[in-house]
Amino acid sequence: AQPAPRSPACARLLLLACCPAFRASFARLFGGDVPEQWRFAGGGPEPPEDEASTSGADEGPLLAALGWFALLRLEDCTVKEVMGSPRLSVVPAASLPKGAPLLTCGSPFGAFCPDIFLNSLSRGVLSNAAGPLLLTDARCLPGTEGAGVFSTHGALVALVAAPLCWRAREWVGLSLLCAADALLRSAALALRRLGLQAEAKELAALLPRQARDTSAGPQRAQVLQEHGAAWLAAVLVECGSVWGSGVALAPRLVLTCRHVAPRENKRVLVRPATKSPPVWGEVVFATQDTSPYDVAVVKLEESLKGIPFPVLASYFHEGEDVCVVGFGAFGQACGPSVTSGILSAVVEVNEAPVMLQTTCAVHGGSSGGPLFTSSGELLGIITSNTRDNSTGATYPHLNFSIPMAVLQPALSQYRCTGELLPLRELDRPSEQVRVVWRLQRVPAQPHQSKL
Amino acid sequence: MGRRWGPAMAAGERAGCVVSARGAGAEAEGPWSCSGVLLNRRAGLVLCHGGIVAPFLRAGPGALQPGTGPSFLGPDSCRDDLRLYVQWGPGRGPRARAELRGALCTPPCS
Repeated sequence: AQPAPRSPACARLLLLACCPAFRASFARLFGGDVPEQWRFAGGGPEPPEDEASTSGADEGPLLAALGWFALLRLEDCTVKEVMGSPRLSVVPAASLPKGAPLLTCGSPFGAFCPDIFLNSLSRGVLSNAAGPLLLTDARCLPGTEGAGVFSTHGALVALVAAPLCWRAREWVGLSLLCAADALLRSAALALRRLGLQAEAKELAALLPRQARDTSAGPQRAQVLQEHGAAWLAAVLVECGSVWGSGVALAPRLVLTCRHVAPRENKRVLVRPATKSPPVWGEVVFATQDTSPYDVAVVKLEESLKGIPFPVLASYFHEGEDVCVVGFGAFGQACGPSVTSGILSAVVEVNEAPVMLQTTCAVHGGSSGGPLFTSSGELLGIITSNTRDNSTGATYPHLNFSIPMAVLQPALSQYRCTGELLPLRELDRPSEQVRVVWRLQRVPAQPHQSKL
Repeated sequence: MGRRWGPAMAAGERAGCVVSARGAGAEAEGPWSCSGVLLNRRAGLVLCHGGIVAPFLRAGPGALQPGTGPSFLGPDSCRDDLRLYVQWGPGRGPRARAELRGALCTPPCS
């Protein structure tokens, strides 16, 4: 049983404020991307029916107003209510690194049965950021538009702008957020212009000192986001018109998927997640199409700099916290996205892991991206998410990775001697491994009759 | 969820609210509702999604479309019949726990 919500209190509108920087980031990331058919909705889990429109007015008033927030004042706020109410604090979104844990607190379905749904919690991480436009993999539901998103310290980070989004009718599994500090600054400015000085002061007082100083913020944040995080080993791999993700294992060695870099001797362009310039490389090895291991190895012409090369994991524990890093969904528009989850299954053949499954959201374009433990050890590389071919539905939260334990011996030998022969063994896995990757049952004992 | 999330959960429950908007008898216009954040209880300031009042804009929801328009709209931009309601929980603390004891005796949803 929960404490019963209070009776609704009347409120009046002070202003509608839009965060211009949020709108600008939104237009940059989604606006010019018509072929990708980005859709945003507060409706059900299926994408809106009308395919002709992209995002915007056709999807209801909540979506037409994406990036707009309403500031209200309660009309019957009592003195009793004030007693013992700690002040809400706001943290600058730019000070949080990608992968930082977040908690959303909203009411699914809005005012429908608040006794049951008020302040429902959901956990995730800061998946990506483009200015004040943030993305989280915390599961948000229709009606949570406007919900608060908090850091582990209890500071307000952002408000939910759109709980659900799709790309090319594929549910992306990320929610759009608007940074609270940017929004409050916009609202305070608007209040001053409307002559509401007292309210403007109240909003400004919520902002921490560094968030009030907009000039120094973004640069400091860039340093924070790029300092020593494991996800910086993720790279974008471009091979002709095809692109995907990869992971840098050494200054001149990148691992990716065969379906990203399919042909040996083919030149590829590797773009680091840092601000470093792109580097050309050559595919020195790609498994054959008949191999279940979808792997390619790229040797770079120049060394990658400023990247923390990952330590390979030696243990695979089902249920442990993991994260996936990939350029899926946005490509190079705003760097790689981090999504969190757990290692949901470790499939073994002869007591050796041959396939990993996670609950992290994985999107098209994340193939080849790294799968990390919470301590930053590299568990494997992502090869695919799941699609139901009969319905066409994609399930981003069920995905498959090749464990590093499969690749590590051959890669070590290649790094030491330049010898490709051990990598060629990946073209000849056992039938049991092939069966697993065909999503068939591992043959064990013959079925016994129940008669 | 573990202790690590305690401060975030407490802040969320303290600040979380639901906002509803209604017009004067126009069934086609709602009811509209969304989540919100109680920014400051003393001042009674609440921030929520702007879409909640979009159906009540005098100039129509098109006033919010991206373009050359202003980055804010005052209260006069909405019709006079707009009524807004905010509902929030008691949050945590001794007072909330006292209310919880009372709530245990009543059905949670009528």
